[in-house]
Amino acid sequence: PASNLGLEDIIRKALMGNLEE
Amino acid sequence: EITKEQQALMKVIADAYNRHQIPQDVAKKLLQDQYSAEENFLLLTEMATSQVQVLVEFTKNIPGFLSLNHEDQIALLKGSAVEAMFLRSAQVFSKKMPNGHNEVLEDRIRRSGISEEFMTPMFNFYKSIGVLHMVQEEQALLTAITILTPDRPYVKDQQAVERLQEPMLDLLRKLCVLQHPQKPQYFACLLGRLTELRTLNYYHAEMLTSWRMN
Repeated sequence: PASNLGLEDIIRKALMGNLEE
Repeated sequence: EITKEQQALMKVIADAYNRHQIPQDVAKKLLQDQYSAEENFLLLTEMATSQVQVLVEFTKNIPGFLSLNHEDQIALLKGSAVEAMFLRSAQVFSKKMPNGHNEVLEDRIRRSGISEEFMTPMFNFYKSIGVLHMVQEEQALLTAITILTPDRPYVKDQQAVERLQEPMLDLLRKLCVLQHPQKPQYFACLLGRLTELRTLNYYHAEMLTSWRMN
């Protein structure tokens, strides 16, 4: 789940638009 | 006088800000019944994650942001995420909510395990934002200005960031004069809040540690 990711991971994934992956 | 170009910029920023809000289902959970300390921790973590996602989606819409170096984009977001979150939360507290909702929210945060020494400046900040009665365009621009702070750690091309931030500052200054003609210090007050935000950001790591420990 996203809540287990660090801030930078969440940002990188959201920037790439693939948070669901 | 606000030029046509500035009006267009303001519309883009304000629209993006309004479009990207924390999903209702996540926000609603905050107002539901009692949670255990562990559930409360998970809920606030979920909120924080959601806020970061919303922040990134908003930031993508800031004209010129996606043309910055990719690592600089990440450095800007990483450096400003906490400040942008505090800003957004402050606006939630400033809004007129149905009776009692403010108290439920404040109580939930106060019982989250964060030490009192961090809690007080945070709620003081929320109050100091509340008394300004910002219009939505000002909130959106202030958030964009916070994100586009050139001297965040690890930002390589600071000048490119400055070139994006300056038009926002100019626009916000003009907007303040138009919206609050009776308060010539209003723009300076807003910039002062950014300094306050930096202090909150500075203590945020310690704040999280106290939260986890408790």
